[in-house]
Amino acid sequence: RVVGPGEKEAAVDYLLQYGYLQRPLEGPDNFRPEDVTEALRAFQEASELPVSGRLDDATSARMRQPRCGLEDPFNEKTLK
Amino acid sequence: YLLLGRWRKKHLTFRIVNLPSTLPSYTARAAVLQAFQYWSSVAPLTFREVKAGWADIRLSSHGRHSPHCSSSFDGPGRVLAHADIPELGSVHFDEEELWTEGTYRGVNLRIIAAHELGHALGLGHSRYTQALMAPVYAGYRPYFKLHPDDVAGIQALYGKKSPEIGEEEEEDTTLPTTTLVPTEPGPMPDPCSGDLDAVMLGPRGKTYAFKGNYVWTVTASGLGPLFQVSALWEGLPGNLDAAVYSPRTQWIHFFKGDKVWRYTNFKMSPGFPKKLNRVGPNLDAALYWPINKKVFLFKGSGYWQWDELATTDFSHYPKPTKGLFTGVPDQPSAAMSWLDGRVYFFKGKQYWRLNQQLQAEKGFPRDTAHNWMHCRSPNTTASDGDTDSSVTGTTLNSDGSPRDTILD
Repeated sequence: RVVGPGEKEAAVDYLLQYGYLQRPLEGPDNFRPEDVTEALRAFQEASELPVSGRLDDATSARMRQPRCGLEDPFNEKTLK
Repeated sequence: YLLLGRWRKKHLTFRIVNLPSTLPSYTARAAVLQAFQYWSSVAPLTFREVKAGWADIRLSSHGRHSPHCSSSFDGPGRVLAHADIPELGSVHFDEEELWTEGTYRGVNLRIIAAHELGHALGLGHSRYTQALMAPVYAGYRPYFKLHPDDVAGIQALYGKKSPEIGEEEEEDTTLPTTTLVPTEPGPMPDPCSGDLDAVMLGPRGKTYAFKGNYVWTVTASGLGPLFQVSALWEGLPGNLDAAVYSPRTQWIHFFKGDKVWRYTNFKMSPGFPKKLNRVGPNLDAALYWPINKKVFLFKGSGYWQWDELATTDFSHYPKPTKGLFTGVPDQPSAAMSWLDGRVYFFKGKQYWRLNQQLQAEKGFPRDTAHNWMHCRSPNTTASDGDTDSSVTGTTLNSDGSPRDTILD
């Protein structure tokens, strides 16, 4: 399934908001694809979803579920 | 589990500043009190409510933007609530959510409050998706309890709950308080077991069932969540003998041992509990009979008829129950007049229905669990409310104005 730019942007926002993706202090504003893939993998693993690193339907659906506003601790960088 | 911090004391104060408006205030309050008790039942924590001034933990509800909170909410769905880690103590609920209790609709306030209190006590999000501290709301669960990961997390911060709680910490005791008594709640009863301590058709036509330290509501569509009795009626013990609500006076009387408690809605009347002097202790059951507007108290094979608003001469009581209520068992567990105008008696796992002449109807006794508690068959788990049932929902009217005469 082709993921639209709006859906991808929303996913990145989600990963950023909940601590899976860290905006670098220096460098370009755009995230590298491998950073997004790594964040998606962490989110999928934490959500007990198949870990693919791709934005599939199950991952998108999970991101739309109601939740707590606090960040998640499931990113290795965050834990460090 | 992940630990984000901890309080340097175990006796904490809390203040309910405001709660979501989609729930009646007493329901929202009971949900929050129960949320505190999930944590205090497994860790040596106590929570004392203050009505004004500063508190360690402060609960409030706000919309998308609040002048008092830097984190905005996003309307219905998505983010439901947020909280600060120790020792900050803010817990905020999104005012625009459909907050509910006892139903699969909307978002359960009790479960979300317990989750956010977990943050306020120092827990981060759990990787167990079934844990309370999982980041995503897993939906309403009628028999909710903490996940072992939640328990392990809070005990890693504050230790295990021991029978006696130390007094080592200093507490600010200068503010007016309502004490949330830390108690051992005892085992949570199974409504499908069928046996009850007491039943009551309460205010606004709500049917309450009591067993052990817990109470739950019974409706045509299912059962409400189990609350500790003291979470709804502050100061009331569990393991009650009998309960009765009088639409005539709006009073609820609870009986246990040689004591009687009186409440109006959920507020205890001044001077109660009182000692039962004029009727026997350890009553079996009580009911209000709308035909003569009297309260009937049952013990063994006898009954007392009591007029709440007049001085009753009890010298001719107790009278034989069978002389007035034909075909009902001695030593009933519970009794009530119900929405359909019938009188019901409960004993063991069975119940009896009486007609207008107060005679037990043919075909009774029947199974309480099946017909009242929405259990599919005797001794099975409670359904979510789509079974057929004899329970219907209308509302009783009240009449008369209270004038205090006492039963002691």
